Amino acid sequence: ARLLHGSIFAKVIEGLRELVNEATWECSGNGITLQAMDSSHVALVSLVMRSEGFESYRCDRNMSLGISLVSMSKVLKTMGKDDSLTIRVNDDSDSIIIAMESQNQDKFADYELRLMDLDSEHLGIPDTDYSCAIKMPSSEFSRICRDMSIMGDSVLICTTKEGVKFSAKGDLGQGSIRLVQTTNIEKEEEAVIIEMKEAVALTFAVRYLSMFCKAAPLSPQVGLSLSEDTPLMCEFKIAEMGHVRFYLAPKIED
Amino acid sequence: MAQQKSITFFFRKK
Repeated sequence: ARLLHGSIFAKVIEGLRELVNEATWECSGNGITLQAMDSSHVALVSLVMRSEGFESYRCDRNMSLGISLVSMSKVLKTMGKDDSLTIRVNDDSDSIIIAMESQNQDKFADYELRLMDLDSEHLGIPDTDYSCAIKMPSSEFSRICRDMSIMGDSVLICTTKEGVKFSAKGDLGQGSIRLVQTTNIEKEEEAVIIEMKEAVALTFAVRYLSMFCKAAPLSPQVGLSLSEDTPLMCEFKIAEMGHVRFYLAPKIED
Repeated sequence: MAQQKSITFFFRKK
């Protein structure tokens, strides 16, 4: 799998590695997918990178590759900003080859990372017709998570026709941030768009939402989909090639 | 107090 802009792949890894330290990559002719839960089984990430999004891609037989995302992140940090990246696994090999090339082809770096034998548990994510779909700038969402974490461990997300409200309370007191829907969309990247069938009010652990925000550099906009008593879906699109979707189980009154 | 649910509570195992 070759990417002209290797930095896209580095951003994907940076976006996942805090939530899941290691994961099994499923490779097929259609591309690369990954599904993994965090160690507490509260959140789940689902990654799709379609073959046509790569400069070149070939996969002769389906493979499951157990990879340490922490190690891969270290290797990818050695990559130059404009380097291209090729990822390769040879038949019957127990390692993955990560090759980087500088833009003017005067530097070539090769790394081999040992593959891991991982016990991965696969979940079926049901198709959900969410009550609310919010789009907002990724940077805004990151900031809201950071700001809400000052006040408490949990954030309550409430949507109405007018907008979306994030609130948190704790020992210090309480705080809230309300975003109203953008009425005059000039720049789509900066817009807040709320599609609502039903109002929702759901509580989530801010710590996980903040971890999802590590994937924010992938896309200028984030999508949040919500339904009562259903995990939140937080989506970052990966250019033309796919997406990273994070799911977070809500906190529910017993 | 709201209790944190597990993701496996919502998504079935394959």
